[in-house]
Amino acid sequence: SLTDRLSEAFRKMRGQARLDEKNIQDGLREVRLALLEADVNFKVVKDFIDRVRDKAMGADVLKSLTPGQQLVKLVHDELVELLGGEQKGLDLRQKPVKIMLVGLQGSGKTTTVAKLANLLRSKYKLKPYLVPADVYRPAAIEQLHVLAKQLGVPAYPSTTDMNPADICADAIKKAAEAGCDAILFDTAGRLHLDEPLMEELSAIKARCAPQEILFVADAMTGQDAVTVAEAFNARLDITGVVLTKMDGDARGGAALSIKSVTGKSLKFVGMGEKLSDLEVFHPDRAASRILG
Amino acid sequence: LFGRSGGLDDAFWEELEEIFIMADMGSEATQKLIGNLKKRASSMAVTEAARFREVLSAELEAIFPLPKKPKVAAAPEVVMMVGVNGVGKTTTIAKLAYRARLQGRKVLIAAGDTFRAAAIGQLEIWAARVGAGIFSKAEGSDPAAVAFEAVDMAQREGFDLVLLDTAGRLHTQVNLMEELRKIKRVLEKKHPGAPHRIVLVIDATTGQNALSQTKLFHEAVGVDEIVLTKLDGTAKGGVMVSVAITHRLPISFVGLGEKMEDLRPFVGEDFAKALLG
Ligand SMILES: Nc1nc2c(ncn2[C@@H]2O[C@H](COP(=O)(O)OP(=O)(O)OP(=O)(O)O)[C@@H](O)[C@H]2O)c(=O)[nH]1
Ligand SMILES: Nc1nc2c(ncn2[C@@H]2O[C@H](COP(=O)(O)OP(=O)(O)OP(=O)(O)O)[C@@H](O)[C@H]2O)c(=O)[nH]1
Ligand SMILES: [Mg+2]
Ligand SMILES: [Mg+2]
Repeated sequence: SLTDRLSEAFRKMRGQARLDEKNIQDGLREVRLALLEADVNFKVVKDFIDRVRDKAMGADVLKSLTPGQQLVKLVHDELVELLGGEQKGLDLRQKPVKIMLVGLQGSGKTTTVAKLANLLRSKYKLKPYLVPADVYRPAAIEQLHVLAKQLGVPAYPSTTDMNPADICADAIKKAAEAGCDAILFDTAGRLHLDEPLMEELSAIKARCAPQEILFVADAMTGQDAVTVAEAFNARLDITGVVLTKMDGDARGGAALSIKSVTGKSLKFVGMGEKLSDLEVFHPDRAASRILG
Repeated sequence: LFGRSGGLDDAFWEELEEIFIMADMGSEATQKLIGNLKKRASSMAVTEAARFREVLSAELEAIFPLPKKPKVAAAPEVVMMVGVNGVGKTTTIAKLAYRARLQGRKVLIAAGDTFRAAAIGQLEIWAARVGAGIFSKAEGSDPAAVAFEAVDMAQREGFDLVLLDTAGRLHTQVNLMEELRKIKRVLEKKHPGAPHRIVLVIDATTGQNALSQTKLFHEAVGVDEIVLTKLDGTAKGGVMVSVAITHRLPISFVGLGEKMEDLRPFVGEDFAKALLG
């Protein structure tokens, strides 16, 4: 673990009772390696290390901790602050609540839509309506219809010859007729490089005015998390992030990368394939996991 | 990278290190590769940055082994696709089926994901599009039974190739890795030599976790080759250098999009070119 590695690094400088320029330098090298190993973006790591160095240089020494422990605590606290900041939940003030999910192919959007519907119903007593707006992937509409059936909630009867923006706009009417007050839009996975498909997302946003646009990212995403998140955020002004597949052993450094570059709240974490496997994002847990 | 002094100076190696790390190579593999590249550059007598790509191509060629053609004593050849959730296993089966169809082979797709919503429906659509047969059982069936019965059908009806889909699973899910072992055992019993190829599908956007995925899938069932998907995005897949150094597993194909034609044989030189941007 990072604590062990730092203890080892600091042990080599016996008798040093406090953090100073020299031992901070060596300690920060270990922290940098740990963060890169955890998939935090190279440039985000650079900025983070600079911040920590400034704080470490100015830090008062805590008599109860070794320099290694103190540096870990400093790094951990700084990570928690960056990852959490002001924790925002979902904006449920206006009814109907409209939530749009976007992201790269295979990141877990369709599954997360169903998980969110489950959460909105059980925790907030809302009546969810699911909208399959992926007309490209074979059986994508069927996939969401099956999940809707499992949940016992209504879904829009999309077909592959429809236009996604039309589906979403019409779904708002159908949801109202069904007496639903929460509408969840599942969009097709796409590359941030695909101009027509990114434009499609803008069109859906323009026609449906969702209060929440959640960027769904795979916890195992590497350095590219920054480029992708930046592109989706620039196009759509996302309102939050869901990190999926956190039930594996990915360190999840993408969380810090995405938060740093977009400034948007990490709201939820996918912890499995079941519809109940959705948790609120915890900055302290994410920080410990990133540090390893 | 090739802009400034033009020589392989400290600034060059520093910039290369940053490029490699940002390509997901990881710090350890980057250090190792840079060490190798320095030696190779000198043995190839390359001193200008303009010729550096040749050095990198040569080094990657040495690092990435070539895929082996499996010995198939009796038809059908059986290929089993494995990998974590959402990486592109099902879509890659469609691409491999399409490729085999172009070669005139009779292809049977086996819908071995009996768990995820509409997994079977997804493959049924693909099978029709590429002109492959499809074998499936009811959702919730034992995937080992799907594997067994698909091979049985293939033997009886003269299929050349069986492409077996499996449900996505995290490498850390012990019971699901055991399920993969069971499917493999059932295939071996049913058709000696099967599965002739176990293909691990890895998403190019994956960071260092690809190492853990490869390690655990390889330990569980033995991986013969890797397909690297979604290289049409901005991710470079640099972690595969680390995977190759550690496991010596070949990358057979790369996925370059969502259509059936979007599969290309892996070429080290193209990978090197894309790495250097
Ligand atoms: N273990 C685990 N698997 C997940 C999680 N979220 C989604 N999955 C799985 O990831 C795979 C992809 O999920 P989908 O919901 O189809 O992903 P998607 O983003 O809609 O995919 P596209 O529509 O093709 O872009 C499926 O096998 C899901 O069951 C999670 O939190 N943990
Ligand atoms: N851009 C791009 N998308 C791809 C590629 N390969 C697959 N995809 C997309 O990735 C998403 C997931 O693909 P699937 O084939 O369903 O992945 P899977 O591994 O079978 O997923 P599970 O069965 O849920 O684990 C789909 O939207 C595919 O179209 C590729 O090479 N490039
Ligand atoms: Mg989907
Ligand atoms: Mg699949």
